[in-house]
Parts: sequence; structure tokens; C-alpha cells
Amino acid sequence: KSKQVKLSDFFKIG
Amino acid sequence: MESAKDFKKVVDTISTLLDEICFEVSEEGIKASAMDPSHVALVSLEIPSLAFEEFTADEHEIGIDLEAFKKVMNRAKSKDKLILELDEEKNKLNIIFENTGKRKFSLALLDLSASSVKVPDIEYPNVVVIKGEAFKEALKDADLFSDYVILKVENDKFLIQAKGDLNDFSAEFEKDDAAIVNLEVGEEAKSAFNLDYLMDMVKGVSSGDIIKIYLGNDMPLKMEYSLAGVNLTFLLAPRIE
Repeated sequence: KSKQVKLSDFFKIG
Repeated sequence: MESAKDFKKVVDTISTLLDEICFEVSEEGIKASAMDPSHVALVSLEIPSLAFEEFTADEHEIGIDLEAFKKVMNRAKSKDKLILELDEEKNKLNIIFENTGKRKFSLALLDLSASSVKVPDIEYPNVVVIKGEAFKEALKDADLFSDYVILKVENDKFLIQAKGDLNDFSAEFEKDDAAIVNLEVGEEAKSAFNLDYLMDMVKGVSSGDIIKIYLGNDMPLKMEYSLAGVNLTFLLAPRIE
């Protein structure tokens, strides 16, 4: 099953 | 602002994703952006001064508890005008509904600093411009069988699919379909997203609103639309196999 990832896994953010 | 009821939709939408927000006010208007507590979604809003019937402001950061703001906005009646007024002395934001008389709510300001969070500038291969109602209904359909949805672009079609343990749902939109305003397909792509988040993001959308969706392959989704002159942008991290 798929897993929820965070935006920080894609961008330097916050 | 002309219609308090319209602005209520904006506050309804952002308050489902965020607990608090820091409005950055300047002569140009109001903007704010923040990530939800789990850092899965980003909400960004921009209200140009032109969206207001009257706008007088200099630079301020106004931190607000969105639960309280939502409760107040839920008291807005149709034909109420909305006045937002900063009382620097009392450190309060006054929310005034003006109609046959004036009703004033004073919200305590939170000591928040403006977020450094910005919507990253990414190129997306695919852009879907779709009638908000059609997209929202398809999400509700998908929600019957699953807690996440697969958004796909292939062969000039936009697909919304949900797979349950036993039952499946699929919606298909072609370029010529009435629900599609524009479909730019650069490459086939598919990403999966949590349905609760997606449905929260379109909470304030009603018929007549148009949504712009940027889609890549296992990439965060970007969504843009305007409500009551407020430009909203959302990013949502995908679910990945």
C-alpha cells in the first residue's frame, strides 16, 4: 500500500 | 469587503487545514502562507487590495486563531458587509458585520511571525483546468470506496480513480467535456493523494468556480482557484508506493 510523504521530501520548505 | 458570506468560504477552507495564520498586510493587500501541522499540505492566499471595496493599510503582521475566526465568520448573514479593522492599542482584530446595524467581534491577536514558507516555483508537465463542482463531486464519489485517490493524465484525458478492497470508482474527463475548461498534457503522469486533504482544499468551492490543477508523476499536486477575489494556492504531498 502507498505511504503519505511530506512536502519537505520534495522541497526545501519552511 | 462587499460580501461577508463570500469571505466566509475562504475562512472555512483554510481553517480546515490550518489552526492559525499570520496575515501579512501591506499597501498592496493581504497575503499569508502556511503548512498544515503534519507538513503534508501548504496553503497560500493572496488578497489584492482591489478585492476590497475600500482598503487602507500599512505594513502589519496579524496573527489569528482560525478556529475563532471561523466561528465568527459563520455568524455572517447574506448582505452583511465585512470590515476588518486592526486595533493596535488593544491588540485585537475587529471583525465587523455591517448591515441594518453593526455587529463587532474583537479577536485577540496571536504572537505569530510571518511564515517563511513560500510556494516553490516548479514546472509541471500537465495542467488541468476543471469546473470546481465536477472535481468536487468526483472526489465525493471516490470517497465511497477509498481514503485516497489516484489522479492521472493520459491520452488527453484526466482521470480520477479510487480502488477499494472490493469496489472501484473511476471518473474520466476528456478535453471536449463540458467540465473541462482546458487540458494541457505534456506527459502521462499519475499521483495518489489523500482524499480528506483534497476535499478540505476544495471545501469552499461552489458551482461556477474554476480550479486549476498542476499534476506530475508522484509529485505534489498544486491547485489554484479564486474565491471572492481571494487567490488561493495549495500544495499537497502525494502518497507514494
